Amino acid sequence: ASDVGDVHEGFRTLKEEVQRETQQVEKLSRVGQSSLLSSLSKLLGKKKELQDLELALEGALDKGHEVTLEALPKDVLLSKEAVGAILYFVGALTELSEAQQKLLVKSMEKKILPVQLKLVESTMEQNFLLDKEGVFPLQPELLSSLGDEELTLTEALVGLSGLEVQRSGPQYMWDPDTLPRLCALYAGLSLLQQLTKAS
Amino acid sequence: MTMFENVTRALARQLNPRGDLTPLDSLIDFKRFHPFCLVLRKRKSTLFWGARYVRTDYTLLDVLEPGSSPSDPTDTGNFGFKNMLDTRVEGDVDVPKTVKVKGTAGLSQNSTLEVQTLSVAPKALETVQERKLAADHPFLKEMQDQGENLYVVMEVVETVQEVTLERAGKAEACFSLPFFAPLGLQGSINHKEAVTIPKGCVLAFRVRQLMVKGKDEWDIPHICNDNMQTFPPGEKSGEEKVILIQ
Repeated sequence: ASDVGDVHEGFRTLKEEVQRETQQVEKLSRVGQSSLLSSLSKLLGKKKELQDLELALEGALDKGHEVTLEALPKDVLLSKEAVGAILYFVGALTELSEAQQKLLVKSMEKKILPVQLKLVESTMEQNFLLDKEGVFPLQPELLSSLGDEELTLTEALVGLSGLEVQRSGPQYMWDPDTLPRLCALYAGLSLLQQLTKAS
Repeated sequence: MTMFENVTRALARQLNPRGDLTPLDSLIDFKRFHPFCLVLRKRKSTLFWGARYVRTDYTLLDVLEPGSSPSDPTDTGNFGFKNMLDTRVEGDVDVPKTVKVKGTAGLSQNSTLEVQTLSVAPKALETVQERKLAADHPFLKEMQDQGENLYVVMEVVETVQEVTLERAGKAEACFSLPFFAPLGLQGSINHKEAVTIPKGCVLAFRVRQLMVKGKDEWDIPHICNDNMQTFPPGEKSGEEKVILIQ
């Protein structure tokens, strides 16, 4: 029981951290969130440009400069807290490979982010502090809504973070070395899911 | 994720699970992460995927007034490898200075990664601290103007021998599907990779923040937090805007 408690405690900390930052993004107007989604979508898959954005935002935050989001009908001036939250998520997205970033864009188009988020969340909830590799059964309903192509896309997205999902079974292979990459994927999925929901 | 990143991350996790040992991202930068090198930290800190450190072209010794340099700036310390490594480790675990790691992600069956730690010796730091900061050094001025924080590499894990890493197999089977061709993914992951890591290559490192006090006094405190600034607060440069362009 104690082990289970620890696992939940570890993941809960991440979840709360991500929720805190997501709440700052939620405070943006609908137009602001839509504009942010549009900006990020164009940068995903271009790691260098995403890193440049990260540096620019960080510099602006450090020096107290204004950050404006270009939007119609009117540009949106971002609060310091909103810039901090965006910086947090851009940091997570730059942790992902370019291939994963492109898969995220594709997943947005296919509207399967909620399923992917649930898959990553569920896996981490169960294994967050587990130090050993192992194969674990996957709740069949987690993937049941996905078609073949969407399933392949999802397998590739989480697989590139080191979470190997096999349809037969279904089951997944847990490797504790992959935890930081999965945490970054979880944060990235959480942001994009919020932004697509708001848009 | 490159093979090099895979290996350094796995190694950092083995040696220091959930600790402050930062894996190096890029093989090409390893010479800029030796002890005493100055680096910049990017990214809002989080426990979960760590900070990103960016190289600079300077070491702490470069930005100090001339003076005595420690003859041997580093020592290997007595690092408790044995308790920190899991069953995948074999070899000289009883020798505190070096350790061999087999079977880590990215290593082929026959590869062995032999690493050692180097850390700035307390006495070496004391010697260096007798020297004042070269307050007019252009690099320091630039960093101060930019409001950057500087960090000093204090400990590294480096390779003892050259090693070649190979990766093949799983990634090819999973992701070389025609479906991904339009995304340009096939080329990036559908091939075997091999990379040779030279002897003395830094794989992971620990930093401490450099704190400048007054004009030319400095310190490297043991504890730092996100609110600490390397340079004392001064006047901000002119107004600038960052615009997220669609």
